[in-house]
Amino acid sequence: EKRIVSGVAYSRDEARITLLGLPDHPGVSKAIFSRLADAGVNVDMIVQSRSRNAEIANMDFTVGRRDAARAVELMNALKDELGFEEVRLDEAVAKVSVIGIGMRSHVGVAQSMFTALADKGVNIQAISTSEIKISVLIDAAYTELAVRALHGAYGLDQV
Amino acid sequence: EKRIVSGVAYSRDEARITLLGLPDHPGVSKAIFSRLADAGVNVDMIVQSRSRNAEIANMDFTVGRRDAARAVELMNALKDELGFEEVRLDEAVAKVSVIGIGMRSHVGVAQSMFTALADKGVNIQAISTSEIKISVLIDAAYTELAVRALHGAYGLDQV
Ligand SMILES: C[C@@H](O)[C@H](N)C(=O)O
Ligand SMILES: C[C@@H](O)[C@H](N)C(=O)O
Repeated sequence: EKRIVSGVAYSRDEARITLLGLPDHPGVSKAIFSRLADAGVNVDMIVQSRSRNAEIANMDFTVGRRDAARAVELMNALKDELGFEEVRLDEAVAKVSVIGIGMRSHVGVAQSMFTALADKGVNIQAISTSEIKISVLIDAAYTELAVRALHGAYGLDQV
Repeated sequence: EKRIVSGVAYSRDEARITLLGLPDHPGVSKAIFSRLADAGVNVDMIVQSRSRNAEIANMDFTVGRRDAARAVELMNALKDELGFEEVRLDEAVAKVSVIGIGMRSHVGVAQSMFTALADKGVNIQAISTSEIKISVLIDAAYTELAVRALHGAYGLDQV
């Protein structure tokens, strides 16, 4: 497993927007991202998962810090139109990613990555995956600790 | 924007596991993915976002269909130990992805992808992003419709 991971990346230029209580029917995500795209707001992570209510979804997305206020404003303007409950902003987040080549299954890297973070007491606030990457959002104050823990877990700190 | 998207991929060999009411503190994700890794269950998408309760998170992950029953069994066994509320299984899902090179911001591709799906009435059940890909989970019955709509949106259906 350790040979699969080629690097650790992080970004502190992230602000996280949470949309709570999205009606889970077609057209809602279209409206959200059209509004952001038309306003020139750049979006990095998008994470949507279920809620306990089958008709409701919650979504997190991240923008660069300079776009945070604009994104919140745009989402608040959309709230009544789309009928969702709440917009929240968290500017104290950082994105940390483990990069691997050919992660056909993410489970091994997830285990090692989440273990390294858990063992340092770093809370995982959001998770997103792709073939070459697992990204998490954490409290920005833990960035250096998290990156060092991951370098250690994957032997990337050896010279 | 259209030139950025190079392809559309899909997989029907997906079953989605939803974990509701996860205590949002370090060690929970470590426990979940260690249990799955040790059992040899392959995991593809992992999506975690916030819930309205700041101390609770919800998570969706996908496994291959043949691992679905095992994954549910493992998660149910973990429920009391970790203190989360519920495990749900949805085997009628498909993963559809739009692949782009150098998507520095996802917002343009998100807009076009989610518009194409919304305009065909395809509901987006989960979203995950990376630098080269936006993946969604949809009802498997809509797979062909969704893939054709996306090919059309990005001009990938022209011979
Ligand atoms: C919540 C949102 O993703 C909705 N399900 C949609 O398809 O737009
Ligand atoms: C919910 C889960 O991701 C938890 N926050 C953890 O760090 O393990």
